[in-house]
Amino acid sequence: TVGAVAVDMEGNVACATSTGGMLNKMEGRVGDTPCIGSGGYADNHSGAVSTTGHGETIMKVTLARLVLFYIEQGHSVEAASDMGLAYMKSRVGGLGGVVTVDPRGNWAARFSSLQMAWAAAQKDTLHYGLYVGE
Amino acid sequence: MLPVVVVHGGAGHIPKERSEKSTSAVSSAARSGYLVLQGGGSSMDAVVEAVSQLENNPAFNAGCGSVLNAKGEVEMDALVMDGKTLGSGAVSAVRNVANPVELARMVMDKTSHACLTAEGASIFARSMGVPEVPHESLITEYSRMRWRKNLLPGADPVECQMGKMG
Repeated sequence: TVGAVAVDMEGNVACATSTGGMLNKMEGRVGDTPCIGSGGYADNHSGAVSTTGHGETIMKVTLARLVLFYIEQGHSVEAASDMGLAYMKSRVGGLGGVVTVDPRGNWAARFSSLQMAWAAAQKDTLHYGLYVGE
Repeated sequence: MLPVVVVHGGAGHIPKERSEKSTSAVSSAARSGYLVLQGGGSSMDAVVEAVSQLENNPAFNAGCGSVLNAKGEVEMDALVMDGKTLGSGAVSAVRNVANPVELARMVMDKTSHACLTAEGASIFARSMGVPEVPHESLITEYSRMRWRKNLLPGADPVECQMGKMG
């Protein structure tokens, strides 16, 4: 799965997610990616999220919308992302990752899996990582 | 408020030999998306640009390089969402399209629907003049090798764990 979130000069947010699905999946299986609130969500009031990970569990907790609910409650993008992933892990045993922005340009790339390749470009600075803590 | 683009190339286990490729590809995609913003493009333009670039990179499980289903075929899903209007578009189980994310954007821009699936998505793609690409062009040696390995009884548990990450 690949995905992106962005905030433009006018403060509008957007998300996009794309996937080939799950290795050796059943023909016709559809995971979280094309489902609003699961594979991604974007709302100028709270932010935008693109998700990756175990699709069936992402769908059960509507992970993208869940992260934005936490932002609406006043949590930072980083804390909201971690809380969404932690809920998914504890409630349904799912692992995954998210990239998140809020309309002010705060951003996070967080994951509960072993690794997630991510990168962020802001103010002519490029940030990137692969392992937890990078 | 600072414009920003953040991208991911998927969660899971990334084999050592592919980690450098993955990191440089997500960095390049984030840079490309950011260039779109710097040029006055919208956040939607930026995310579609970044994701299209990743779909075209065989190092990732989307577009070219997608994992294969049980029959050894490619079925892809994609979604876009615009935070200004809450407009969204998606496609699922789509085949023979190089960039499902661009097709998802067309669903948002050109139809009143939220998601088109399988053959319906293909018919829509044809009606929009989206070029059909050969199925084989989306399949890499790596994805075929993983598919074969995972068919074997007692397949590597690390490989199976990877496969659970969509």
